[in-house]
Amino acid sequence: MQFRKIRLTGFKSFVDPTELIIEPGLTGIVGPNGCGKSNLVEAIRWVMGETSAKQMRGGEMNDVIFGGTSNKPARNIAEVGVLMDNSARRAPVGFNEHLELEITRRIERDKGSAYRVNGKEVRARDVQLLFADASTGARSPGLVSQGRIGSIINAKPSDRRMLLEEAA
Amino acid sequence: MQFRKIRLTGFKSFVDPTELIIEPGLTGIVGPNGCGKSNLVEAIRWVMGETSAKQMRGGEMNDVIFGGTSNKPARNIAEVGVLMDNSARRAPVGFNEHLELEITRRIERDKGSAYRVNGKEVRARDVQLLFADASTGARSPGLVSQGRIGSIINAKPSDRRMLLEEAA
Amino acid sequence: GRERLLASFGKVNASFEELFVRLFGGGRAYLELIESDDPLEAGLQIMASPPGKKLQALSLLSGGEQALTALALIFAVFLTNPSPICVLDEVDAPLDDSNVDRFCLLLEHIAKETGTRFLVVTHHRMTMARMDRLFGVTMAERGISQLVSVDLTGVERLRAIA
Amino acid sequence: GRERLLASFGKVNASFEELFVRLFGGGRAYLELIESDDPLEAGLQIMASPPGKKLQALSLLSGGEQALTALALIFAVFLTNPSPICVLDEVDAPLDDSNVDRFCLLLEHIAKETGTRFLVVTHHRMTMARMDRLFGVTMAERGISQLVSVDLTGVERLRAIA
Ligand SMILES: Nc1ncnc2c1ncn2[C@@H]1O[C@H](COP(=O)(O)OP(=O)(O)OP(=O)(O)O)[C@@H](O)[C@H]1O
Ligand SMILES: Nc1ncnc2c1ncn2[C@@H]1O[C@H](COP(=O)(O)OP(=O)(O)OP(=O)(O)O)[C@@H](O)[C@H]1O
Ligand SMILES: [Mg+2]
Ligand SMILES: [Mg+2]
Repeated sequence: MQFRKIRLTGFKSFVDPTELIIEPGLTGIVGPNGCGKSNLVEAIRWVMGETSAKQMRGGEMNDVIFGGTSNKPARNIAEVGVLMDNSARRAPVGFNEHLELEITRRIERDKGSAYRVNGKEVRARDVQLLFADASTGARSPGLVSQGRIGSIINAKPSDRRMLLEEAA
Repeated sequence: MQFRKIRLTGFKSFVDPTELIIEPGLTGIVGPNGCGKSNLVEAIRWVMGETSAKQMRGGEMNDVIFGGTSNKPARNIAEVGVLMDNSARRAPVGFNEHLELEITRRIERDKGSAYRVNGKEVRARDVQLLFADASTGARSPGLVSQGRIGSIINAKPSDRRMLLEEAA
Repeated sequence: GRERLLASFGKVNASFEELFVRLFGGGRAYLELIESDDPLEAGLQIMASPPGKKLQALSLLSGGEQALTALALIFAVFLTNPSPICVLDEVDAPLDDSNVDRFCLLLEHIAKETGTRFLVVTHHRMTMARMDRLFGVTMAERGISQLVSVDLTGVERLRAIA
Repeated sequence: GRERLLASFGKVNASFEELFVRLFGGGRAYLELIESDDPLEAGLQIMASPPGKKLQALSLLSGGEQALTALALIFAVFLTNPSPICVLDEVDAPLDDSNVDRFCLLLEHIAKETGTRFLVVTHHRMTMARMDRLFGVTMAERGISQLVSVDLTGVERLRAIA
């Protein structure tokens, strides 16, 4: 399975529908401090089933919904979708009949998250297993957040060992 | 009192005698990773009487002495000197007769540090008080080490309050 | 004990509010003592809203916004008792160019107001361009550092050493 | 449990030793389990010697050397089970130009070997110059992010947005 594109609406500072195409090789993301680059990174983690609001720099999961500005009111719904290419037909059973897989996660304020794969409602667990099967996921070693390098450097040796446990 | 220059010999990666002139305004220090910039910063902290080896990224104070390379043997002595201008005659009693003050700290492997002011041997405490009187010193808020910003951001609120206590 | 801490808090907070606006070119921020009525037991919370954004706790700001806010706090404490020397080791690492510009303006301002001499360790080309002079640290011989004077007009040559 | 961790340790360590040399252009490093004979209780210690320098624990290296070593560890774990996507948020912040160059070479190498697609958030001009394409994130309207395509030849214009 391979990533094709990410779509965000109402997710943190990305209030309007936004689409990021994921092409082969190296794609750079640039911009001034506070413009939303890490928010974009968090959207990818979130749609893959991240359950800890703390990992998203929030106190609760509602915090990922666009909170409003002085000119625009807050929203009540946030949605992130990821389009996967499944032409190699390696997706888990139950999801493997399609050439493309669209996984979406939608949160409604105070009502929690709902997940869909190609429009069909599934549980968070199904999405987490789907991505784990594709060697990725919210806790993948390949998702390196902005504070991660610092916390590896400053970690106690016993905490660092847990890095290995995730690889085992 | 104002800083004029810093001299280092045998201090960490600065094995040969090195002199840094401290002029008015803004002086930039540049160079590749690992070339010795933070070592220079630590030398300034050290000569002002820093007592914690941990603050110098070491296990013990001997670690500030040049440890040798594949081509050069380790040294047994490290010395840092700072030349202060005292033309405003504001230095503490006992040090105020001179227009210039040279404070040096010298460490001999396994024999600890010796401090001198204009050649006369003094205690570490005298040097710490001298710099405190000049509104500076090893724990001055004006010495911002490489990890400091990160630790302020990640600090627990009670630890951050201690910042204020140092200012009080 | 308690009065001194509260007086110091008031002084640092006033300075912090002003420095934040200088560094961000707007917005507002303030400090608050939380978790206890006793200031000697309380925690120091930082609330900040960069220009045009909602007021939030420090932890919800972006990486660069957090660093710039922490710098405002460091300088606020510094200015309650300015030192003749101020040494900054790579504090500008997470900042973009416009924030670095305001950061350098603040250093120039403090240098002029208090006579403080600054040593600024940096990898940022824009910071280098704003210095009065540059010293390069090199390791021509492995493991051995040497200090060299760097020509300010030769900033492009710095690509090789920084 | 124990065998799996030891097998994983062996695999990650081998990969780590090789990646360290690629990122530093030399030197050597290795991982070791310390503080306990039981691997499930042990700590993970990192020993490293950048080219020409003594072998030391991670804590004694410079800021940039520590970051580059941590990157070697992250990629060593990554390569035991390569993911189709790898997202790196400002991991190059403390690196100088020559280390950034080797870092980008490694990303190109991994992309070619495993088909992994990389998203690299960066403020570093040299990293931007090595990307296959660039997207800019802007906040033209305060507090609201928009994604724009950035022309690779327009890197100088990036001064305004990064
Ligand atoms: N729920 C939300 N609604 C609206 N805005 C939000 C929300 N959550 C966070 N933000 C805003 O998003 C901004 C943070 O963006 P982000 O962390 O992505 O910046 P960045 O581009 O990574 O910057 P840096 O280069 O400093 O790391 C903050 O200004 C914050 O106010
Ligand atoms: N006692 C010592 N003797 C010899 N070399 C030492 C000693 N202590 C530290 N070093 C060396 O000094 C180097 C660290 O230098 P320093 O931390 O000043 O780098 P830096 O220029 O600040 O780099 P960065 O830009 O990555 O922060 C390390 O390579 C370390 O091996
Ligand atoms: Mg960020
Ligand atoms: Mg350093």
